Amino acid sequence: IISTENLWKTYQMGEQEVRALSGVSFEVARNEFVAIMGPSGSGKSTIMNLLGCLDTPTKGKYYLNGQLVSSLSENELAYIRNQEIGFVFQVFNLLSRATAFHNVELPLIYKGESKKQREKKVYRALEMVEMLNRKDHRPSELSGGERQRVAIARALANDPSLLLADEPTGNLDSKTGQEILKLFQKIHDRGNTIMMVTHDQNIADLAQRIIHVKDGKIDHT
Amino acid sequence: IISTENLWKTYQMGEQEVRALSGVSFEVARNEFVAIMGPSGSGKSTIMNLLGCLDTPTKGKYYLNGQLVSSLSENELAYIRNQEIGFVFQVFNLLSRATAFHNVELPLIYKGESKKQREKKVYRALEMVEMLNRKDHRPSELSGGERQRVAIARALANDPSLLLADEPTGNLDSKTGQEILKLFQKIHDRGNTIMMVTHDQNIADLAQRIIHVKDGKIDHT
Ligand SMILES: Nc1ncnc2c1ncn2[C@@H]1O[C@H](COP(=O)(O)OP(=O)(O)OP(=O)(O)O)[C@@H](O)[C@H]1O
Ligand SMILES: Nc1ncnc2c1ncn2[C@@H]1O[C@H](COP(=O)(O)OP(=O)(O)OP(=O)(O)O)[C@@H](O)[C@H]1O
Ligand SMILES: [Mg+2]
Ligand SMILES: [Mg+2]
Repeated sequence: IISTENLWKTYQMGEQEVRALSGVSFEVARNEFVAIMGPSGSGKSTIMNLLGCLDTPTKGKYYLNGQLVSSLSENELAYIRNQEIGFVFQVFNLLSRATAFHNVELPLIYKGESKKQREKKVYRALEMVEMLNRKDHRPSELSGGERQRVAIARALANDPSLLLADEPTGNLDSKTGQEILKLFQKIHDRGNTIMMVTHDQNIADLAQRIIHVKDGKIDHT
Repeated sequence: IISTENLWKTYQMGEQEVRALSGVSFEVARNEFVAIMGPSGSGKSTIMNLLGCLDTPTKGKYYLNGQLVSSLSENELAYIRNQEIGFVFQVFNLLSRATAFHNVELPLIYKGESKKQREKKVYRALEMVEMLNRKDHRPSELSGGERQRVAIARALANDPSLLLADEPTGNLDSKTGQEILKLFQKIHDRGNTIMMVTHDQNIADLAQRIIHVKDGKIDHT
């Protein structure tokens, strides 16, 4: 489902060139559960943003479902992002003026679902992350871990075939974190593909494979 | 140095009253290293915001250095916050338009320090968290863990006598997280007081005492 060839991502900061990724290649088969680990600043989120079609590589190729992503139009990319990919950001990225309910509902509105259908899915997603009793709170009226769980509900509401989760349990206590992982395993058992960045070895051990990233490269040691 | 009596924090959401804290009392002696643990949404950040004089309780008393904080003027509170307290927020709270260097420098500018003195302290603080090579990056040009380290440098630059850290390692890999903890231990060894919220039992074990919070109350079980 995913194949990357020699991905590079560089930023020009004045005179200096910052190399976030320098030649990353890997493949992920359908229905795999892969963890990505590595030190702070090593390029994990950069990889996730490229996989989620939220950013474009400076160099290199990325094939999603056999299609070369760089050759897709903006509309085609938006369609894939909305229909097939669920994204849990490291910084949550919730709309500050919308309630938890509305934040989870938004991707379903873009998909053109009926109000009745949307409400059912939003309720179910908020219930899965135990956030139903805070559905009318806006992000500023929630704790850090509660915001993270709303972001997870938003990514799951659409029942995505590819779930990209960037450190989904960083702000959660271990019990809540374990519950979220059980949720991910259920999604995986339904035949979906999961890629998850984590700093927690206990969580990484639940994946089938770990990709280690260091200084913008895959670490094969 | 810290004494709280029967602290309450409630929010009125329409018809519903949300009780973030319902009667929290505890004391912290000078030069203690205390960890605060508890489930997501249990009230830990609310306690930290009250201790850091960033929020006021709905009910109850808070004494800092023997002074009743609710009786202090806004100027006196701002003075204490700037001179004595270093705060690492759960959501970093960096200025998005300022570089890492300038974010760390800001509290020192408020303190009225000379440019030369400030630069020395900013360099030293960024070096302590290994972020000197990213000093000219703005927050959007940094990874999640790098932003967290800049926020830690900002809290430490002023050599605070009371360090309040709300989940300071949530976005860091375990090696970087351990290095930050060693830094905290050095600050503690110098006679300072540290209160740290964490979800990580390994990190909590480095503290001298753990306060457990559950549903807005201290859990004495
Ligand atoms: N402005 C607000 N309005 C309404 N409820 C709020 C507000 N701020 C916080 N809350 C609620 O108060 C409770 C405690 O929040 P707090 O941020 O202290 O939790 P926490 O223990 O820090 O959790 P986490 O580990 O997830 O960061 C939460 O259930 C939250 O929904
Ligand atoms: N817009 C940008 N401009 C310049 N440098 C950037 C930019 N975005 C990221 N970087 C740099 O690229 C590197 C990789 O960033 P990335 O966010 O992928 O790291 P990460 O592995 O996710 O780290 P963390 O675990 O801390 O979240 C970092 O060193 C960062 O400073
Ligand atoms: Mg990251
Ligand atoms: Mg919190």
